[in-house]
This record gives sequence, structure tokens and C-alpha cells, in this order.
Amino acid sequence: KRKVFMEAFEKINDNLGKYFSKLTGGGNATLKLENPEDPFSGGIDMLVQFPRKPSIVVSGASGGERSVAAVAFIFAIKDFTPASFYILDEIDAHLDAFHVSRLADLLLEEAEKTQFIVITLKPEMVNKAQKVYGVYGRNGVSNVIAAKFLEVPS
Amino acid sequence: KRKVFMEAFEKINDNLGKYFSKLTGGGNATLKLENPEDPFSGGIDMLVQFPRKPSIVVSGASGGERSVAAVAFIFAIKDFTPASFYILDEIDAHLDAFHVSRLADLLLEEAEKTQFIVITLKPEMVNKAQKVYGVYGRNGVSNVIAAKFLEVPS
Amino acid sequence: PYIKKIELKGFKSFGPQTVKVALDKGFTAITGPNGSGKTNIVDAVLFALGELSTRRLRAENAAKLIFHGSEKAGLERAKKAKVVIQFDNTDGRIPVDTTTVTVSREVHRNGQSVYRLNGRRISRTHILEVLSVAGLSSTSQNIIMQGTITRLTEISPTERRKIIEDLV
Amino acid sequence: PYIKKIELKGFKSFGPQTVKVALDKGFTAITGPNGSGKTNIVDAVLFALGELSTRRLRAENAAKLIFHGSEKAGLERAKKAKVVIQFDNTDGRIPVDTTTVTVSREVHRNGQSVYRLNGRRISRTHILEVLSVAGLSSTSQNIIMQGTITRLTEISPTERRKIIEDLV
Ligand SMILES: Nc1ncnc2c1ncn2[C@@H]1O[C@H](COP(=O)(O)OP(=O)(O)OP(=O)(O)O)[C@@H](O)[C@H]1O
Ligand SMILES: Nc1ncnc2c1ncn2[C@@H]1O[C@H](COP(=O)(O)OP(=O)(O)OP(=O)(O)O)[C@@H](O)[C@H]1O
Ligand SMILES: [Mg+2]
Ligand SMILES: [Mg+2]
Repeated sequence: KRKVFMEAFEKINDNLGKYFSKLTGGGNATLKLENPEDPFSGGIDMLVQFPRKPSIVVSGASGGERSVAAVAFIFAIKDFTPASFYILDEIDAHLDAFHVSRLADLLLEEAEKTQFIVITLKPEMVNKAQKVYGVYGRNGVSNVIAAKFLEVPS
Repeated sequence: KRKVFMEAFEKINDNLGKYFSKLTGGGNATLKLENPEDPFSGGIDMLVQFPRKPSIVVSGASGGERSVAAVAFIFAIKDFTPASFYILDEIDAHLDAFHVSRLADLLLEEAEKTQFIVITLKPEMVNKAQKVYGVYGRNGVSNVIAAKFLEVPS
Repeated sequence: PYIKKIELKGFKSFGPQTVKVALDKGFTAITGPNGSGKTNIVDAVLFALGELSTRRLRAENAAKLIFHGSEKAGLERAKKAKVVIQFDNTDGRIPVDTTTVTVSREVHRNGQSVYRLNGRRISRTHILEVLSVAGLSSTSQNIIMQGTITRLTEISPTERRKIIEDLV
Repeated sequence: PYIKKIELKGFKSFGPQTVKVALDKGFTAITGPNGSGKTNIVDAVLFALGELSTRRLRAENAAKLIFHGSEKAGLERAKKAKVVIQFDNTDGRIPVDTTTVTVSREVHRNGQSVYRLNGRRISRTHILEVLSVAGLSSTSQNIIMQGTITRLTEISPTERRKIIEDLV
């Protein structure tokens, strides 16, 4: 059980670094076992280093920075149990425009082999998608229209 | 104690309706005591009615709709214990462009007698503010510049 | 298998006229105003994959999944809610011998659900077995609900370990 | 009384050079990238108003409120963190006979805080008394921290009653 866990930990840790770097444009993130001798008796901390900033424990980062780390963690786990489609509901709510467009670039890259269905309110995300659907309600009844050049509805 | 509580309840309830209507462009929100005979033995539910939609209990609304209701509730309480300045940190994160710009209009209106300092990532909010400050970090050191025509930094 | 089409009829805020969402591989964005029905589409996918918890579908009970009508639009409450999902099965991972696999579920006012696989009625247990071979389930890690990221930013190191432990 | 100016020196991500934020009445927006220091400005106001909980200021301990330096910018760790807030007191609600009231707090590496009112040292208890007359405190309802709205969308009816009960 320990061996299987450690293999998963190493793989997810490598992936985390890769995805965090893509999302931040050069940062780094790593997982740290609180008790490497007996991993199940301790937790797993996360250290994040944003470009040109020192490495800190993720709990000390800002709200948006912690969101970026959470998204990177979701992507790192994805590779461990790969699926052919993903549905992501407003995962970009606390990201600034830079991180939203980095995330959109990442999705475009990953979309070559996986389907991503991304619910978003952010224009930077809508503008980079390959296909866009607009959902609207009229008198409490929902409807959907396909539109590539849809502005983010206001 | 009950009399004072009920007075507060009535006043906050009236305010809630007023602010919710301004934020949604014509909707309505009300508070309902679970046990009107003995208010302290029950809770307070909230019913919300978005324009051209039926009235529902707020827990059944969407994530963004519940955010709108929470913002209206904050404003309703504000009138009960008025202060001369307010600091609001990303209260618009889950709002769509329509609700952000309604909120910005409300802040402009209320700003005639109260100071609002609003931290936001949304362009609709920045564009309506009377004054804008941009905060940026360089090598882990924060700095602030005053700029009215600042684009939401990316 | 990826999703080629989602059809909604009488499911939550979707009315009696079937709404079709055709999807490609690649990166699709879904946007729209607050309360317009975006997350209801995610609920529809979980529903069709057999999700039993109405709490997870943000409904008080199974009957509340059915379109409750609209006075303004002159529409009655629907009799049932139906969701159809069309999967592309060219990779053959779903153990069914068609390149398109259609999964559907409908729920009636009495709370009873009817599942179909390629149009033929099937029991819930059986369809879940078939889908799980391809790694498809309403609890798999590939559907990230609204609010999950915010919750993840507040987890403790112990909770983070448990997440990885559960994966293996 | 509203805020006319906030000055930060060595407080969290603000370095040794004093950063001044001049404010008017009316509606001011503060924007900027993730992690740039926006919420640190809110923490600075709470700090100057006497907030004792370092958890609420998102710091492990009082010493962590002090700028920890930056290798890349060639800056050492600061000796102390200092925040100055200038209030407009033309309405006279702060019981001090000046139309501008300056409140400041600094914390040293040993965790000791020094408070000043209009430049003169004052005890924490005394300054809190003075400020509370004008309804100014680090726990008043007029500062809504990041994440509060999301938590409010999940409260139960009982919690909602308690919020109103606490107000009276
Ligand atoms: N003592 C300190 N010295 C230097 N930097 C610090 C110190 N304490 C916190 N920080 C840094 O301040 C940053 C957090 O800033 P803050 O929370 O204000 O960001 P923000 O602008 O509100 O971002 P967001 O949009 O993500 O909410 C973190 O990157 C953190 O590392
Ligand atoms: N059975 C039903 N019949 C009709 N409407 C329903 C039903 N169940 C839920 N709704 C409505 O669906 C709406 C919620 O939609 P949903 O959560 O999908 O919005 P959303 O587009 O995700 O919005 P947000 O951007 O705020 O997250 C609510 O307004 C709710 O009243
Ligand atoms: Mg939603
Ligand atoms: Mg912040």
C-alpha cells in the first residue's frame, strides 16, 4: 500500500510542477510529505513559487494564487486517472486576466487529446475556446445557442 | 429583547428588498421567520425573485444568484449600523457582467454619502469607479499607482 | 469516449422543448448570465450517469428535477425530466458494439427513473457496470463542480493526503 | 470619519519605502494581478485599528507581518512593519479636536506593538476606546474580507438569524 501510494505521490508531484509552471509562466510548485517515513501518519503540504517571488507554503499565498495552485493540483491528478472528457464549472472565478489566459492556453494544448467543457464568465476564456455556447434564460426557461463570436453576455 | 429584534428584522427586510431590486433591475427579496411567534427558536429564510422568474428559496438559486442575494443582504445590514467608509474585497467574483455593472451603479449612488473602497478584478467595476488604484508587485515588493484610465491589469 | 451531444427536456430550468448541445472534441466554453442554466447542464450529465444524490444535483428531491413550469412563458410543469447523452465510442472503451453510444435517463413525478442504453431500457445497476468499464461515472474526478476550487484552496495537509490516498 | 490616506512601510509585501494611498470620499476601485498586495492593504487597515488575531491578518504570527525581504530586489527583511491611517474628522465623531486624525501602529520583530494617535504614543486600550466612539473597530461590519460573500451564500437560516441577533 505504501509503495503504491509513494508512486502516485511522485507522479502527481512531477505533474504539479509541470502544470503550475505552465499556468504561471515559469513558477514552480511541489508537494512535501509531513512525515516521509510514514506518509499515512502525516499530511501533504504544498510549496509554491510564483515567478520572481520566494517559495512559500501555499496557505500563505493570496486568494487568487491559491486558486492557481488548486487548478494545477486538479490537472496533476487528471494525469493519474485520465478521462476522455472534463467538465470544469467556473474554475477561473478568482484568477486575474493573466492567469485566465494562461489557463486557456493550457486547455488548448491539452485539448488535442482530451475534451474540455468549460463553464466561465471570463472573456479571456471565451475568446480562446474553439467553440462557444451561450446559455440564456427567458422567463425562467433555459435555452442554448452556438456562437463562436459571442461576447460574454451582460 | 424580542421587540428590539423584530424592529431590526423589519428594517433589514425592507432594505433587503430595496437593494435587491436595484441590483437585479426589478427583482425582489424578502426574509421569512421560520417561527414568527418565537423568532429565537427558528431561523430566517430568504426568498428571492429575479426579474421574470418565480420566487424561490435562496438555497435553490444558482451560485451567482446567491452571490447577488448575499451582496444585497450586506447592504441591507449596512443601513442598520451605518459607517462612513466600507472596504469590500472582491465581492463581485461570481457575478456576471450585468450584475457587476448594477452593483457599480449602486455604489456610485451610495457614494454620495459614504466612502467605498472596492477591491475588484472586474473591468465593469473599474470602469465605473470615480478613482482607481492599481496595485502591482515587482520581485515580491508591492507598490501602488493612481490611474483613472487603468486597464484591469493582466 | 467523449461527449458528442447532450439533450435536455423538462430537466430543471430546461422546458418542454428539447434543447440540444452538440459538442466536438477539443475546448468548448459555455457562458451566460447568472441563473441562466449553465450549471444545470452539468447536473444533467451527472443525472444521466446515474447520480442518486438529489443534494448533489442541488434539488430538494427527485421531483424537483422536473421543470416546474413558467407562468410568464405560459408553460405548465413538465411530467418528466429527460436527459440524453451521446458518447463517441470510436475508441471502443464502452463495451457496446456501436461507435456512438446513447445513454438516457428520465425521472417521473413519482421519483421513478428509467434508464436506456442505445434506446433500449436497462436497469441502473447494469448501465453503471457498462459505463464504469470506460471509467464513466457520476463520481469520477473529471467533473469539477462550481465552488470546488474555492474549497480546495482551504484544505489542510491531511485532507490533501487523503485525496491522493483515495485515488490509489 | 472616512479614510483620507493609508501609508504602509514594511508591512507584509510592502517594502522599506513608504507606499501612500490617498483616498477621496466616493467610490474608489483597487485592482491588480493575483498576489500583488491588494488584500494586504485591507489587512493593514485592520492592523492599524488594533486587530490582535494574526490569523485574521493571514499571518502565522506577529513577526510574519513584517516585510520578509526580497533577494531579487536586493532588499533585506524590515525591522518593523508600520501602517498609518489618516481619517477625515470634519464630522467630529472621533473625540479628538483635530479635523484630521492620524492613527498608526507599528510592530517590531519581538511582536511588540506601538500605537500612536496624532503622532503621540498611546496604549492600545485607550486608542480603541477613542475609535469606538466613532464606530471604528477592526471587527465592525464595514470591512468585508475576501471570501465572505461565498461563505454567506452557504449559511443556514439559523446562522442568518444569529447575524441579525448579533447586530442588536
Ligand atoms: N511578510 C511578508 N513579506 C513579504 N511578502 C508577504 C508577506 N506576507 C505576505 N506576503 C505576500 O503577499 C502576497 C499576498 O498578497 P495579497 O493577498 O494582498 O494579494 P492580492 O492582491 O489580494 O491577490 P488576489 O487577487 O489573489 O486576492 C503573497 O504572495 C504573500 O507571499
Ligand atoms: N425544476 C426546476 N424548474 C425550473 N427552474 C429550475 C428548476 N430547478 C432549478 N431551476 C432554476 O435554475 C436556475 C439555476 O441555474 P444554474 O445554477 O444552472 O445557473 P448558472 O447559469 O450556473 O448561473 P451562475 O452563473 O450563477 O452559476 C435557478 O434560477 C433555479 O431557480
Ligand atoms: Mg453556475
Ligand atoms: Mg486578495
